[in-house]
Amino acid sequence: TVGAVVLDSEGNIVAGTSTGGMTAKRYGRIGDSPVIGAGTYADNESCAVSATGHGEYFIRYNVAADICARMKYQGLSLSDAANTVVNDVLVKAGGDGGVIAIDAKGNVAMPFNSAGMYRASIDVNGNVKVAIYKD
Amino acid sequence: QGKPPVAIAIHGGAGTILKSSMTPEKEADYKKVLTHAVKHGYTLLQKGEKGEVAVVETIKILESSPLFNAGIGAVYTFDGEHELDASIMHGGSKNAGAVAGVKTIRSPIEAALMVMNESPHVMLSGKGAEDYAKENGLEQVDNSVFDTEFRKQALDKAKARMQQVSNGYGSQQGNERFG
Repeated sequence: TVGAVVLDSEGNIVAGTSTGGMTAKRYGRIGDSPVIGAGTYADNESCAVSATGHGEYFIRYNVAADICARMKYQGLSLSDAANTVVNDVLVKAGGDGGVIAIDAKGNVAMPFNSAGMYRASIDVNGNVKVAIYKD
Repeated sequence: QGKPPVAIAIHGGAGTILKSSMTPEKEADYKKVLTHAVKHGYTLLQKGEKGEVAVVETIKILESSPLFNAGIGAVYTFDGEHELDASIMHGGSKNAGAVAGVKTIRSPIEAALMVMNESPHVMLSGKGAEDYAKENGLEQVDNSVFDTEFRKQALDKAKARMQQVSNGYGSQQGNERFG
């Protein structure tokens, strides 16, 4: 699965996700990637999220929208909201994976609870990060 | 007055990415594509392109790379094909578009954008989504365009494991459970 989240010059945030799904899937199985709220979500009042991982869990726990809702209604920071959902809610449920998320100020969070996540970002100051593993 | 702030983050999937099975060359290949994609998206944003354009053009780079599970390089279904999904959402308008289970659309994220911008719907699936994309001029390809040898080997391994343990998804405990 691949994805991107951005803050554009008009102050809008946008999220997108694209995937080949799960190896050996059958019966028209669909994961979280095309499900708005599960694998992809964006709201200028909170954040934009693209997810990757074990899709069935991301659908059941409404992961992308849950991160945005925690920011919007609980006043959590982007980092706290994304970390809570990925490293607490999902971990307790047994769901592996991660998300990339951005808020309207350009803050970026990229938490994951698996061994690695291919990821990269460029923040509002132009700082580039490219990483695969936790370290 | 300075330029308005722009920023971008991308991912290429998560899962059991073992350091032991990652050669320095392979790691460099991944980082090269990730760097190219994120810088391309950032440049578009700096030029004032809309966020949805930056998202789609960035993801198209990742869909075109055989390294990632999307577009070329997508994993195989049980039947040896590729079924692709994509979605996009705009945080200002709350508009969203998605396609699911498509086999012949060259860039699923382009199709998702088209559903968001050009249709009254949010999600189109399967043959209907393919027909819609075709009628609206999106590039169509044979499903084999998405083939890669290492994904075929992953399918063979997964099927062998599934056959050993039991039938059904209950036996999908390997890395293939990741999207």
